[in-house]
Amino acid sequence: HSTEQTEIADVPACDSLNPGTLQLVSKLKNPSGSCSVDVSAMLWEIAGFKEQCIITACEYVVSLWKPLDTWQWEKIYSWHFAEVPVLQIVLVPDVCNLVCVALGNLEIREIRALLCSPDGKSEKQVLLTSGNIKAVLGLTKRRLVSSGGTLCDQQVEIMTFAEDGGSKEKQFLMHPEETILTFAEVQGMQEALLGTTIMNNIVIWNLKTGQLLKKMHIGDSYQASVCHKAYSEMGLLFVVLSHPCAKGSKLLGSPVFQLIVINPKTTLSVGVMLYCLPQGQAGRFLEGDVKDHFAAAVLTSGTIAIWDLLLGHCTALLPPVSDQNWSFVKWSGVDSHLLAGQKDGNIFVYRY
Amino acid sequence: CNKADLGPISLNWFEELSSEAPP
Repeated sequence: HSTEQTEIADVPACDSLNPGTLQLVSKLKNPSGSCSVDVSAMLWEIAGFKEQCIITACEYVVSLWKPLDTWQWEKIYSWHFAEVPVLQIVLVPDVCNLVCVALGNLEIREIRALLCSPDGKSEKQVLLTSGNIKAVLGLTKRRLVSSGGTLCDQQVEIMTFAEDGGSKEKQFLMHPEETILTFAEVQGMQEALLGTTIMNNIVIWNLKTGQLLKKMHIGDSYQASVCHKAYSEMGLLFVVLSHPCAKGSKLLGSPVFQLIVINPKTTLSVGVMLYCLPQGQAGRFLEGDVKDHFAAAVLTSGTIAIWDLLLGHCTALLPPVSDQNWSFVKWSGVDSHLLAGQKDGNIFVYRY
Repeated sequence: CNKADLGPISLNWFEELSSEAPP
């Protein structure tokens, strides 16, 4: 009975930390004690109802938590991994009752689909792809893109799931012949896909035909940029990048995110906005998430910072809680909720 | 930023690049 108790999350006290516009509404405790690596929120159908659930990933176990009343959560499924640890959760939009995970040590070695038996009584996992995988992203229309292989034999593969998460089709995209670091969909353009590469290029594909449309150099000022969001407006491509390697300057502070605009026809680009830390705050981008016009980042200082991309400035700071640095942050799919995680497995849910 | 720095802009860039790129 005591085990069940530890798997139901606490509701925090009212006097919890409330910095800026962030309000703590819920906390999930990790009873396993192993190192926590990622969190995400997704719809899962339970007893005929689609519920907004939370997925937590520790090194060797991924768990699904369903909402109870009054911001409490109950763990209902857990998938266990014996040999290779979990690196990240990969959500596949438009697929219900299926989540993917990337497993590996420093680099991704496997991507697995996690699902349940048709009666909902037992967990299942299916190996989707394995090898030397560099980047992976779930796409709209039940698709998953991954890039991998050796230097001479790299592949960009699209997998399409059936509605029930079952049988799948495979298709290949033309490879840009340089290592792909991250993928990003172009909002509102379901057949366009972007990638950032190790050579500071942004590449763009046509997902329908598999064509590589353009390779666009964005300059050498920021290495290893991660693309978080892209949208097309008035014939131009707007891209939100984060800069793990950016150095701060006295004038501008430390740029954590940047908005650039690219003309895909000419491949010319210019910077539109730098999203810097407020004065007096130190740290570089460690990891983060962008949803709509809000960007959240965990900094090397252990603090989480939030920017309103339209206003152009940092709107909230969340310092470490209980002497524990933050290690990852995700926006939840509903409302403006922020899921903030610590290495020891505690997940805090904030209303923004 | 100045739009002129980006060269001629096309609203149908995706279709145009798709017709120009190798299959």
